[in-house]
Amino acid sequence: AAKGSWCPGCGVAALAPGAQRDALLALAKQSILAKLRLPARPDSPQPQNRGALLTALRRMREQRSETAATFPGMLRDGPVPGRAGMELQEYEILSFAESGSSTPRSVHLHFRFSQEVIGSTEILQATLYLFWAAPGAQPVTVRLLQPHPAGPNATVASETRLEVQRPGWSTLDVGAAVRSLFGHETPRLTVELEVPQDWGSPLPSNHSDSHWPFVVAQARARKPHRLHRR
Amino acid sequence: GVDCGADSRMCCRQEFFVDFKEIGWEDWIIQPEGYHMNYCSGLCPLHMAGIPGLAASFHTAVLNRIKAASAAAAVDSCCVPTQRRPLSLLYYDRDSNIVKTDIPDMIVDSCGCT
Repeated sequence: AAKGSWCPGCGVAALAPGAQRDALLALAKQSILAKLRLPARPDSPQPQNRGALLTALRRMREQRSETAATFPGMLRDGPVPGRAGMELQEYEILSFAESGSSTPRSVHLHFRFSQEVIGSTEILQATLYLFWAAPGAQPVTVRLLQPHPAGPNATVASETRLEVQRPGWSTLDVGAAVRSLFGHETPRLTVELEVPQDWGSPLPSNHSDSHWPFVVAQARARKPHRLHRR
Repeated sequence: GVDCGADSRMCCRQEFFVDFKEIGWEDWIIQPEGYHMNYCSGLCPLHMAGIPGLAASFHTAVLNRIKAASAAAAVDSCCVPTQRRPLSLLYYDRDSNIVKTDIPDMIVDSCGCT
């Protein structure tokens, strides 16, 4: 509304400039949180080491271009038009490993996912990234563990023997395992790495290493269920 | 579309930038630094209805004459966004994962009258 007059649409008196700015800032916060399906802004996030974050974002971009080349139309830059022009929001989620119990030759890695995203999206693809500084000739065993519904133990959902030919990154498709987290109250993917005798530790020496393991998941908002009245 | 000036009365795009640091969100939103929450405001008298939806042509001129002639009996149209684009965000979720997403139709690029 022009200054000192009424809004022709809603009849509300024009706000004083300060009050108008506060109202718009409140609207911006509400709008962004609603679109991100967040009940409130996340509290005190633990920033990841910058080197690890940049390495992972670079890998994310490479995976995105590989996916686009392999499955044209599967991922697009920007929202995907859904039915009747409704745009389906896409997410790329980057989860860094939290190290769990370990022995000299094996380690448990935990990758957490937020309920908001897992619960409201369909996982299109998820890839585990592992870095090997000095691989040996024998394969590494990677087990994906499922929490046991009845107790604290975990069952092996899948086991893969990974051939590592040379130092560097290797990847493993964990899409099915991440999809299976749907419905869990605290969605968490657990991976067990077991390396042969003559290898070094399965993990970099410290958490801030830029070669820290991570999972990249690509997800798309679920289509809302539409009820058709007959 | 028209960007609003200091004394714009007609339908225009009002720029409004939300600085995430100003609202204390810079710790969980990694990029960008703020959000252009532009909005549309201003009057849409009858002779502006449909602009810029219609090409500036003879038909537009005739249509405007008809609308102006019947202005007494008609109501104004609305000033709404005519072009929008996504807001790309990189942020920490509550598990300190990094999430990248494009929220559709969040940034108004231009406004017009319905």
